[in-house]
This record gives sequence, C-alpha cells and structure tokens, in this order.
Amino acid sequence: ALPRRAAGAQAWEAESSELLAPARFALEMYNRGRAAGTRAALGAVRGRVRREGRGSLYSLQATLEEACNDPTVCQLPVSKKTLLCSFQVLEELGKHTLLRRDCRPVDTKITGAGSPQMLQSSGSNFIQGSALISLFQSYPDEKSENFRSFSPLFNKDTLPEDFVMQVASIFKEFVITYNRTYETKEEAQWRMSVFINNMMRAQKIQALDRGTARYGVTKFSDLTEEEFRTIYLNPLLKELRSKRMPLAMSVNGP
Amino acid sequence: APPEWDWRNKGAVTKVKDQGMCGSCWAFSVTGNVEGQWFLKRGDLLSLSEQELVDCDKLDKACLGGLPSNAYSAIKTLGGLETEDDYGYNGHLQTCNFSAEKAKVYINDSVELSQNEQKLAAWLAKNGPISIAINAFGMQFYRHGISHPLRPLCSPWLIDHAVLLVGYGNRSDIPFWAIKNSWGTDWGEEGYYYLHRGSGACGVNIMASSAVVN
Repeated sequence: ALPRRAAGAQAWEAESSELLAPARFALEMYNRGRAAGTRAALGAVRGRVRREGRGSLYSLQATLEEACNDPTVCQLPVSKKTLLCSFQVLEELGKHTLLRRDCRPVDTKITGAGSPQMLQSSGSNFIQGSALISLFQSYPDEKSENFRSFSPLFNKDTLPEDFVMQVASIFKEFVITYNRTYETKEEAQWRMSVFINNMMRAQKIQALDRGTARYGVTKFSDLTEEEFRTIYLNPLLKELRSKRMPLAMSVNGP
Repeated sequence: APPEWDWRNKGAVTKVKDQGMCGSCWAFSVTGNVEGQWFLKRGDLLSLSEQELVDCDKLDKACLGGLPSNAYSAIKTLGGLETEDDYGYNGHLQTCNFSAEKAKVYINDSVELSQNEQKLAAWLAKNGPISIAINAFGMQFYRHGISHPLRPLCSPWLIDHAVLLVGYGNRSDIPFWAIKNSWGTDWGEEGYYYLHRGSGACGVNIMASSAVVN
C-alpha cells in the first residue's frame, strides 16, 4: 500500500493510485531473478506523469525495502536496507517498459530513510518544481513556507515580479503553440517550473556558444533533461561498441 | 571538396520525419542514408520504413536505442527495406511485420567513413548523405543558426544521437554542416540542425557511415 503523501508534496504529484501500476512494474523488474525472501518490497512512491499520444511516461521516486546484511549500511539490529530509487516507466497500450532504473542505498543511520522528508530532499528538479508553485499562485502561508524552504533558487522574494510575469506569459504561449495539455493543475505547475529551469539552462548554453546559434523555447522545453535524454536520445551510441565496417574508399580528383 | 554542397537541392533527401517519444534516431539516420544511396544509384527517391528497423532489427533495442552498424546488418539480413507507405511508423515496438515481397530497396554492404571532416565533405559531395552520430548537447533548446558549443561541454566521447549529414557550406564565413534531424519540422530550422564544421564539434566526425548500393 502506498503511504500518505506529505502535505507539502501534494502539489505536484500525480494521483497515487495512478502511480501504483508503473511502480509495481518497476518493482517487478527490480526483483526479477531474485530468490523468494530476498525480494525488495515497495515503500513510499512519488512521481509525475507525462502523456503524449498513446503513451505515458512515469517518472517515479520510490523507496524499496530489502534484507540487509551489511552493517555499514544498516543500523543494527535493523535487518532491512532502504533503497532510494528513481524509475522511468513508459506505458503504451497497457504495456509497461522500464526505461531507467537508478537505486542507491540510503544510510538509515543518518537520514531516516523512507520518511517524506527524505524524498523531498532528494532530486533537485522535484524540489524546484514544488518551490516554484509558490511564485505563481497564492497558497496558504504554511504551504508556501514549505515550498520556499525547499529551494532558495525560485524563492518569490528573490525573483523580480516582472520576470515572473514574463515567464508565465512565455509559458502560456508555449502551451498554445505546442498544443500542450496537462491532466491536472499540479502537473501544469510542475511543467511550468521545469520550463523556467530550462529557460535558464538555454540562456547558459547560449552564453557559451561560439557560433551563431540561438537557443530558447522549443517543443521540448517542458521536459527535464533526464526525461529528454530518456525519451529522445540514444545512450547505446556511446555505451556499445560499433561493429567494425570496412573503410570507405577516399574520394580523389576534382 | 567543393566549397558547398546540399543534397536537398538535388532531390536526394525526403521530408523531415518525427521519431515521436521513441529513441529510434538510429533508424531514421540509417533510412535517410539508404534513401540517398538508392536515389543516387537508382534514380528514385523513396521514403523508407524506420518501423521495420524498430520492429525487426533484433540486434538493436527499438525505442531504447541502436547502432547504425547493426541496422545495416539487419537490412542485409532481412532482405531490404519496405517503404514508409507499406510499413508506416508508429513509434513503439511491435511484432515484426516485414514482408520480403514488399521490400523496395536493398543494400549490398556498409562502410565506415573517414574522421577527417574535409574527406567527409568530399565523400558527401560525391556519394550522398551520410549517417552520423553526435553529442546532442544543447539540441533540446536549439532554434536556429550554427551551433558551436565549447568542446568540454559537447564532448565527442558522449555521443547520444544519430542524425544525417545532407550538406555543408558557409554562412557569413562560418563553416557548417547541414544536418537532418528526426524531431519533426517544428524543431530547429524546419527540422534541420546546423553545426560548426571543421572542429570536430560534438563528435560530428566520429561515427560516420553509409550503406553501399551497387
């Protein structure tokens, strides 16, 4: 069963019931080939979903609990090890595919693994997304305070109001131009925070380019770097060795 | 090499396609090359099927990525490529539905090209568009112009996107490669990317290859 979400985290999450199927699939993949008794169990799950055409891409953060025999990782007498995992699961026509899996143990002695705080303090994109919401919408003070404390980068007190208005207007234009639809207000807010992050990244890339290229808003501007890499790029090109082919004859003469 | 060349003006390049939410750039890069080779050897420009490679090239991993060198082998093994009309693209892995009777194009072999950009330009001008792979740094936000990222930001050793070289030239004395991408016409310059030529920018010269059609 999925645990209750922390109050400050609710703003950007997809419905937890919606995350259950992709999370269970990711867990199944994680446990594949493991003997009974050594399989991990699902702890807390958070995530978001991006839909396009017939597909949905789930970006999940989950805690898994598994048996632990390593005293440097687990606090004795605790016999369970907590892992913090990032999964990306693609769902198309009811079929799931695990695109990415990244799990690392959480030092239970220090962090109090599995608590909502641990999830909030990992993954800067998640944090910034939550933080930004307070820039554009009025929330109860307590919630805004939570958001603000997550990230100083998008603190509404440090960003000029005209900048905020300008970016909101550009995002609106982006949504219209590329016909974006977001399922929930929370998803839209999360995407806007990604969009703003990306505008800043594009500015940095622009500043460091020695050619005449212009960088800015594109149809990929509401995707995190990780999502973009996962969906559109091809890591096998650098990971796998290309089969040797005969060398082409050089071209000679005019 | 001639000072400039553009296969788009010579009818060797099909319209820009869109890979959708699928890491199948390798298939688009290879079909683009085969389209050019077939046009130059047989005189017909046919839009060829990437979905056939996504579904039937078992050496590669469909939407999770692939290698052009494997794709050439798969085309040879399968017995050719069907056209886009006969085997349309849907951007996700499905059961292989290749039919040898419907194959319109075949290849005899594949070759690896020089890493020297002058030689690559000469080869392109004489022989047609080239399948390459690059580091896609900055492409998420590219709109237009000639991209020339600082080398440490766009390492030739972190190649993660396959595309198609279709031409080269100079704009205001800046040498460029014209690169056909597979992210639709609503990205870049009508679907094209322009990258600095002559500096090994983003590993443009590292993985150049082509099919051979006799």
